[in-house]
Amino acid sequence: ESFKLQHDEL
Amino acid sequence: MNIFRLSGDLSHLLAILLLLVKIWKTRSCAGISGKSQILFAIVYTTRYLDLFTSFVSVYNSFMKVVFLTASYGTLYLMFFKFKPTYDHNHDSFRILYLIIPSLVLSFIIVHVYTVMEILWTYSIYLEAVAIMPQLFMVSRTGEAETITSHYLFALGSYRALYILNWIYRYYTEDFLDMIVIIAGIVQTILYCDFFYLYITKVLKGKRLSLP
Repeated sequence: ESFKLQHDEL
Repeated sequence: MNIFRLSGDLSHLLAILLLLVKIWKTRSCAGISGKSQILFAIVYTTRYLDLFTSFVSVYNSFMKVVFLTASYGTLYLMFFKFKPTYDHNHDSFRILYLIIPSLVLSFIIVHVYTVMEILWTYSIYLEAVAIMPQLFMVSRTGEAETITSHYLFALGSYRALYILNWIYRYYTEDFLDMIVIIAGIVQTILYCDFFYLYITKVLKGKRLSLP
C-alpha cells in the first residue's frame, strides 16, 4: 500500500 | 509525527494567528486579500470534514478545530466587523479561475472515487493555489506591511517544511502520496518570489515594496 486513505496530516 | 511535520504545523498555526492578531490589533484588514481567505475557508472545510468520520489523534482534531475556527473568525473580521477597511478594489483576482479547475482536477486525479476523498483532494489542489489572490494583491499595490510579510512567510514555510516531512516519511515509513506531494511542491514554488523579497528586504528591516 503506497498511500494511506486515512489522511493523518493536516 | 516528526520534527519537520511539527515545525510545519506550528508555522501554519503561527501564520493564521498572526493574521488574526494583526487584524484585531490594528482594527484593519488593509492589504489582506479577502478572496484568499475565502479560499482557505473552503480548503479547511472540505479537508476537515473527516473530523466527523475518522479520528487520528487529539492533536490532529484539536488543530483542525483551531484552523477552522480561526479561518471563519478571519472571514468574520474581514467581511463584517472591519469591513470598511477591506481594500476590495485591489483584491481583483478572479477566484473562479482557481475554484473550477481545482474541482475538475480533483475528479480526474484522485486516489479513490468517494465523496470524502474527492473533497479532500479538492482541498489539496485548491490550497496549492489559494494564496494567488493575496500575492496578486501585493503585486498590484506594490507593497506589503511587515506583519503581512511575516504572515506570508510563515504560511509559505509550512508547506516547504511538509515537503521535508514527506521526504523523511518516504524513507522511514514508505509513505508516498503523490497528490499531496506534487500539490505541495507547486504551492511552495508559488511563494519563491516572495521568499526572495522577504529575505533580501524584510529581514534587513526594510518594508516589502516592489520596484
